[in-house]
Amino acid sequence: IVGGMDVPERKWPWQVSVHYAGIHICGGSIINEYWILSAAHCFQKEKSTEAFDMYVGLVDLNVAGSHTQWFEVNKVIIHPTYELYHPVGGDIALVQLKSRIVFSDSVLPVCIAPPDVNLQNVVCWATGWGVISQKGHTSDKLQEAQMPLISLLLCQMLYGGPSYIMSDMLCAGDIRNVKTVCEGDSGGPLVCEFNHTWLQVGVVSWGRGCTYPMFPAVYARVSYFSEWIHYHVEHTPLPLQPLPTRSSMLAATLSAPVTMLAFLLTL
Amino acid sequence: NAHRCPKSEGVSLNRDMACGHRYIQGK
Repeated sequence: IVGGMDVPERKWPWQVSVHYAGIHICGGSIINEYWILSAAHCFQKEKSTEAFDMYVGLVDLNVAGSHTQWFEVNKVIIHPTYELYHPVGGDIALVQLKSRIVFSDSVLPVCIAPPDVNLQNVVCWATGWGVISQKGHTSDKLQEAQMPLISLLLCQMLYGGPSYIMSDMLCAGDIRNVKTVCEGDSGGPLVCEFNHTWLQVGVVSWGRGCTYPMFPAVYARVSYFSEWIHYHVEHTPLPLQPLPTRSSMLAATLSAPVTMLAFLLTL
Repeated sequence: NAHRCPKSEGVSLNRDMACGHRYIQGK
């Protein structure tokens, strides 16, 4: 986030850090105890599902707090129109975790904007661990910034025509104060408050640079995809949980004293 | 799934947990 501020703990409890091979590459949001919403381009075909990790309950990328949880990925579902009608169109992905998220004050789901959401006069915020300056500096602390929504028509004019900004996209950014999302924020949420409830209206997707105010950031429009999201969350079977076997139970009974011994040896 | 939020306020994808509420309020 360029022009943002450090976030206090528990302020955005749905924020996810998507790691690939141990490095933060994208954001995401918790929508369900088994599901994360993110951007399709964070999960390019050449990337291996096994190398992804999802972190929730995190504010500082370098410090796992008492509320931090870590998850492996069971399945990634990319929207079927991704890259079909536009180089970054349909930029939305659903990530199913191998095990369930335990909710707490610091880890909670966000609501999905319905297809008929009215985005007039709402206050919206973007969050992420992406680039924070023109020089490409990053911050380990989660950043936030209030992002005014920009009408589709104005955004199309700024970018040079309707073929650049399609109906599955949404533009937002503080042009006057140069606040916007940047590299590394992709997949993260744009959320707005409606009657004390936070709805996710956008997924950070793309833009022409981060510091050219005339080119606001472009998000995947969540309301356009909400039925697809609901369909897959409701119809995709949960991951198979490994059943305890006689040998693994034996291993568990053995591993506890061994762990304890290792702990005592380190004292 | 139970949709615990009214449609106009967004949709919860959780059976037992209302979505979009946090325990602290921003400024």
